[in-house]
Amino acid sequence: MSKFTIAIHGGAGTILKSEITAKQEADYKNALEVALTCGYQVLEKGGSALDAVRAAVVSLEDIDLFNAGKGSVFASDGSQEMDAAIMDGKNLDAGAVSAVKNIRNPIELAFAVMTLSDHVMLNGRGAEDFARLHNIKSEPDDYFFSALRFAQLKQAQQKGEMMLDHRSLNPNKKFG
Amino acid sequence: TVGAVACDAQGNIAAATSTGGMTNKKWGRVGDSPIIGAGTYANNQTCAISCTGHGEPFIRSVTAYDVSCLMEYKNLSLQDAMHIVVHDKLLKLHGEGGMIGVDAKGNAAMMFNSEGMYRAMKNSEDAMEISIYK
Repeated sequence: MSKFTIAIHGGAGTILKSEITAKQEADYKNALEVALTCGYQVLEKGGSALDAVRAAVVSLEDIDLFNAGKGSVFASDGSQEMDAAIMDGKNLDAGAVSAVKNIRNPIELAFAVMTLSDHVMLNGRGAEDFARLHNIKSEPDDYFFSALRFAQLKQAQQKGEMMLDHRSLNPNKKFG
Repeated sequence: TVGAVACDAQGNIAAATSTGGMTNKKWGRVGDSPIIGAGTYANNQTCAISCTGHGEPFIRSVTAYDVSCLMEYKNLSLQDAMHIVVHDKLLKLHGEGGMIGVDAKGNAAMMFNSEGMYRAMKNSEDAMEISIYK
């Protein structure tokens, strides 16, 4: 048995070091530790790397702190359009989805594309139809709503910009 | 954007990435996260990679696969290959962000060229790290 390892990342949605509170920092570190543990426990029990990354990402998607799943940011039309991909290094199998709405865990849909279809990547409404066919869990719009994300959308719309996970809007950009 | 990479006790590796994209995005914009080779890649012979950041430069430089190619063709370590891609190639395209990676020996690396990148790793030799900022 060789060394086993897991690493995770999470984009928090534009909270800079100068702006974060001690409580927020603790919340984010706790969420990272929970997700890390979810994945690590799979490996510790002899599970596969593929199942470990699924477990960790599902954990990150299920909390509203990170920009994925429940915490996804708003697109310009006020919806959440989510993307996900998964790849197995053992056989180069891969699955991906893009621009899907109301899917609780897009990574599980990507896994379903990899394991249950002849394709690598499905998009939009077709991917959502595929999710329904295979009983991938969906959630209503309310599940994905957060006041912070909505405020970020309004701020971005006022500036006429798109906003990355890790960078604030350009404070110097002017209009007119 | 969130993601995970792992190496199991059998030496198999995998990568997964998931995102809500960019706030206020339009026109059905898709970033690198769902694009195999750009934001996500895994190959037992080289590495498993999950990326986060400004998607367009990651797509243009096929970032995750590029790390794998540097390991395969130039025999670089995971750490060295990721360093070239994140701190040299991506920066030339003004690409902000970074990536996490593992190889089939269980070595891990987490490399970013911007400030707020929330990340964590743990292995069976009791190494553990949870970090937010550079």
